[in-house]
Amino acid sequence: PPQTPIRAAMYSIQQLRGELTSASDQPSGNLIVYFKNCTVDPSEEITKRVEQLGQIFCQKFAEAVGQRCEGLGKERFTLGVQLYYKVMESMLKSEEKRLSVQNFSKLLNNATFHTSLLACALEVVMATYVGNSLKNGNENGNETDLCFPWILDVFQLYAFDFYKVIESFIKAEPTLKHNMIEHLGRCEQQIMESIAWKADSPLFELLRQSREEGPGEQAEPPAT
Amino acid sequence: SPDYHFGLEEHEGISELFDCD
Repeated sequence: PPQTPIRAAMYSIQQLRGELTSASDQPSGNLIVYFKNCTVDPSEEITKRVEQLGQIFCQKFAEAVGQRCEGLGKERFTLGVQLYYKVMESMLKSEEKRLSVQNFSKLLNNATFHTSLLACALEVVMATYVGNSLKNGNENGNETDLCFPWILDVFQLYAFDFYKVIESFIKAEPTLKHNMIEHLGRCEQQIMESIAWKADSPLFELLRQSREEGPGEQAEPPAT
Repeated sequence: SPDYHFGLEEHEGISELFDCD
């Protein structure tokens, strides 16, 4: 049947759910093998962090949309966790092929990596639903408050760290629709053009360090 | 994908971005 904007948006929610029907909100067997291959097994920390971030997410979601929607927040968070574990497994497989290593202990014990990855997965879920409510014509609904960069504030995540996962996320999740890839591209642009330059951004410290390392480290002469 | 400008080099990936290489 012809696609109306609502049907197209609903379709993308159905697609998102469809893509995730076989994904679990627990680490898969392959992921557990990666965890076991680490010098320090990150399993417990990952499970604990997902629980903690879940509580924060549901609380902030209820505050933004209304207490009666807490169940909705749980539902969205669960979808986000499914996508988080799915993309993590795909990322590790491609890194294993690229680097010919199986021990990802440093990466998998890096809390910022996990928080950024989960935030990106939740941003995909939230943008899919918000896109739907916008198409429904209720621009004034509370859900539009949940647009990017809402998720950065919820997880107290630096935009700079969120930025790091975007490209690898898109490469690792081939089922992302073009409107979602465009959305993540816009998030990236928004970070580069404004959010990353907030006063407390770690970017300034990194720039300071690179300047201190001196001209020897300058990768390119100004002329280029 | 025409919808996104990929900027990472062949030798760059998520491990390098999080200083885990």
